[in-house]
Amino acid sequence: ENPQQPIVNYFKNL
Amino acid sequence: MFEARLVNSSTFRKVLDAIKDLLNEASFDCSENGIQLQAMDSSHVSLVSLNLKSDGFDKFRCDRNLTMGMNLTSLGKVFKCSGADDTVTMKAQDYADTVTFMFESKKQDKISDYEMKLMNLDQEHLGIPDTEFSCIIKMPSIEFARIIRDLSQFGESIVISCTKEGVKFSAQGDIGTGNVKLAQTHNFDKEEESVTIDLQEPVALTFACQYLNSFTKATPLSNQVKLSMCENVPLVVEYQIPELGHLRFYLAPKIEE
Repeated sequence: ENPQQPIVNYFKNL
Repeated sequence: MFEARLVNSSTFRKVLDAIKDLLNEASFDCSENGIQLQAMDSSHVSLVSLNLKSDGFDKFRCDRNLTMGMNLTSLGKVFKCSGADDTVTMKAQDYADTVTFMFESKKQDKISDYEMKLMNLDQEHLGIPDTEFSCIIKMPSIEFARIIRDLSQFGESIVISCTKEGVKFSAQGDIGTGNVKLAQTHNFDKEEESVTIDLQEPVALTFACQYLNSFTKATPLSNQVKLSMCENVPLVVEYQIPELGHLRFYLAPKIEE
């Protein structure tokens, strides 16, 4: 199974 | 002073049921615009975003912006004490460390109140950019839940592929494969039963069943669910909460190695 990408990789931390 | 009154307390209870699998605790941000919540699940894989508009409440007052950190298990216990037809009023003083929930029965013959301790949560806020999605699928939320549940038996991931012909959900694993295809159907009499696809370009993305299944806990909130997809961008699974706002879940696609 491919690893699940963390959502923080896609959205900027404010 | 913060005060929000909702005639249908069951709506708030459904929101709680929809997010408690993913989140143990969360901050509810209250302002004159309403109540917002944004939180990642404990693995930081998915994001929950809730927006309840102030004008969707039967009474809403928020003199000063307020962030209320709550343990969602505790909040669930409070709402378990409410009746299905109860009205709920949430109240907190400025800078308070507790929030009060008052439940009133329809006939006004039973009133109960519960005070719950608030928590200081250090939560990250993520900026979600506006995205031009390749496809937006609207379909009955019950059908979506059913498909995810069925295909989860076959594998840990589901491929959602969308073309102008329709949308296909596929899973494969040790026991074999499963495919479910839905064609666009427009039912003008029963809008909630329609499957509609707004397609810019075909897209096929893979997502973890575990999270998709958690998202479908929001099914009782809305007849329809909206899936927005685009290459290399998190999937958005959106449930409109009638007259009150929306609950969105974001999940990054699995990347082929």
